[in-house]
Amino acid sequence: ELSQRFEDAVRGLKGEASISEGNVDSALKDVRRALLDADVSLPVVKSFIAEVREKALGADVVRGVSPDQQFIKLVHEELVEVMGGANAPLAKAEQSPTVVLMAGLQGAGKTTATAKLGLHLKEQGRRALLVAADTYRPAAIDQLQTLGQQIDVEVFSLGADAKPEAIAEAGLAKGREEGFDTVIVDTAGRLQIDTSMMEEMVRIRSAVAPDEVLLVVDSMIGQEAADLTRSFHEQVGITGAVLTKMDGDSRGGAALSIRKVSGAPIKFIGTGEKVEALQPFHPERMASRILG
Amino acid sequence: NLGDDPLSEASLDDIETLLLQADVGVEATDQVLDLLRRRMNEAVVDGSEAINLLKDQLRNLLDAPIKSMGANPLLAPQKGRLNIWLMVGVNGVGKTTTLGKLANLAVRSGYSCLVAAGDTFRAAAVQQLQVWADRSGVPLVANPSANADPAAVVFDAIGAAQSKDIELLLVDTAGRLQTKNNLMEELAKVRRIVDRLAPDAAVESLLVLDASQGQNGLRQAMAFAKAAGLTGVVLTKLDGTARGGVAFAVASESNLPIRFIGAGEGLRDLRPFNSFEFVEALLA
Ligand SMILES: Nc1nc2c(ncn2[C@@H]2O[C@H](COP(=O)(O)OP(=O)(O)OP(=O)(O)O)[C@@H](O)[C@H]2O)c(=O)[nH]1
Ligand SMILES: Nc1nc2c(ncn2[C@@H]2O[C@H](COP(=O)(O)OP(=O)(O)OP(=O)(O)O)[C@@H](O)[C@H]2O)c(=O)[nH]1
Ligand SMILES: [Mg+2]
Ligand SMILES: [Mg+2]
Repeated sequence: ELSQRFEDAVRGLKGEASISEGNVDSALKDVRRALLDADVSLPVVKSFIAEVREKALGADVVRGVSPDQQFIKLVHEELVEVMGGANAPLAKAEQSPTVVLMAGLQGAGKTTATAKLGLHLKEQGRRALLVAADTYRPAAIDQLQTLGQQIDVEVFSLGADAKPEAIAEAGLAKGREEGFDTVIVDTAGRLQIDTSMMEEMVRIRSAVAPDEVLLVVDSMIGQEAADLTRSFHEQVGITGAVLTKMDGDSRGGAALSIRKVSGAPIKFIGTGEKVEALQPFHPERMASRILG
Repeated sequence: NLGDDPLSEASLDDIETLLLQADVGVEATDQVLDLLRRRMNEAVVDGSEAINLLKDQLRNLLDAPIKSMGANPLLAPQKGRLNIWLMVGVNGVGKTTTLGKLANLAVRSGYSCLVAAGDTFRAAAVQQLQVWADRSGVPLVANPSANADPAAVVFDAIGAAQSKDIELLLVDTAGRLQTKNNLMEELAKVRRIVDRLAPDAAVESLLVLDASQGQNGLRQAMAFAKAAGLTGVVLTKLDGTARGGVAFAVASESNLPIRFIGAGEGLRDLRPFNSFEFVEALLA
């Protein structure tokens, strides 16, 4: 288990006078294994370990703090720092409506997150319009409309025969005309290597000029998280992420990969299937979860 | 570059990187490397021999469950009797889509088929399955009332399948995280109903795993095996960049055969699992 491995890592440092070249590498080896077990992408693990190594060796000896305690604290702090310190809220444009575009792989939780954000905004006294622009998945538009009805938030679509970019554009127009302060566009799941679908995403993006592009990622995702984030960031440009299904027991190492690769903060986490199950992201809690 | 030079620590590093990035996991990767390292320490292992060693080891891990069961490597419904196949797994992995593909495969292969809408919870789950069923002209059994008991739908579907001499009943279930005890108990209840109402049916309980997921896949397999009595695995989304390496841990720890591969969102994007092809793609 991760926490066991982490204890093993620092066992090598117990009884040592300080963290040194001689003892740090075996401790780091265990941290590396722990992060891989937690599904952090390998290149991200490597650069993180290198940073921790530098800091550990450069750290001043703290009186009364044993090296193993100092090491654990350092790893934890470094994780929290990489994942972004304080919580980052949803964008709010100067001129209404704020436009939010949802993107990600198939089954990540985009449609559910779209409704969750709609409810979250409603509870803040804001008026969101949800735009159903997934014309591929059977009953995708029905799904968002059903969720919208459950929370009494309006859903707009032109139907599955229209082009997604046209639906997005028309949704934005309605949002402006009818004074919604936020328009959230749900899109079809797509592979980052599907050229035509990624080009479509770029067209949807151009059509609505979003203030926020949220990459929705399943917290159970494996090594692919780094490549996925890089591709979406390079081709579409992401401003934030939503990490879903955090009510499970996955370590969620993707959180570190997403942040490292794109610099974008994770803004929310999904904590259940119900529409109320959305919470702001807290880096310290995520760091503890990744480290077990 | 792998296979050009004899096996060395450097090439072991390359193999480790490849396996780790394919989601094989730390422990399974270490086991593979240990075996290769032992061979390397006994004698010079030339490049192509190393690759074959690696491929054999990986293939054997995946084929072991079938070999140990003495089962048919190709899964198909048994003609002339009721077959009931349950699709189970966590949220969003591709259960409903896979079921749609299986219904199509069944019809094209000449089986009479029926689909049960066992997901009575999620928004538009029944409508989604209805579209898939319509694509193959397969009838759907569903309960239209809100938050119906999935057990009731399965009960009705089995009754319909038996009275119409259906050969393959495909049961869709709601996605559920294995940490939710009440939902796992709900699934266990569905499985008990199947066993009780159709004791003579050939039952397959298929865990659908998403190839893009990491190490949690093993935890899913262990938990779902307890609740739903698993007989096999379907690995989906292999058309993406993910290589599905968690399949090795699942095969060896839960002793489950991988039965089908999902490689796309279309009706025909399903094929029987082939360990040779899978390992080739993994090392590509
Ligand atoms: N337990 C849990 N389930 C979730 C969460 N978020 C979404 N889900 C479930 O995950 C599944 C997929 O969610 P969707 O919203 O349909 O995912 P999507 O990204 O829109 O899927 P596609 O449109 O097909 O790409 C559904 O069963 C949701 O109920 C979460 O935070 N926790
Ligand atoms: N690229 C790709 N997408 C797939 C594959 N299988 C399923 N999908 C997509 O994954 C998403 C989720 O599929 P579903 O069939 O709804 O998954 P599910 O397990 O039934 O989801 P829940 O019922 O909500 O738990 C959909 O967008 C599917 O089109 C596959 O093999 N490849
Ligand atoms: Mg969706
Ligand atoms: Mg489903």
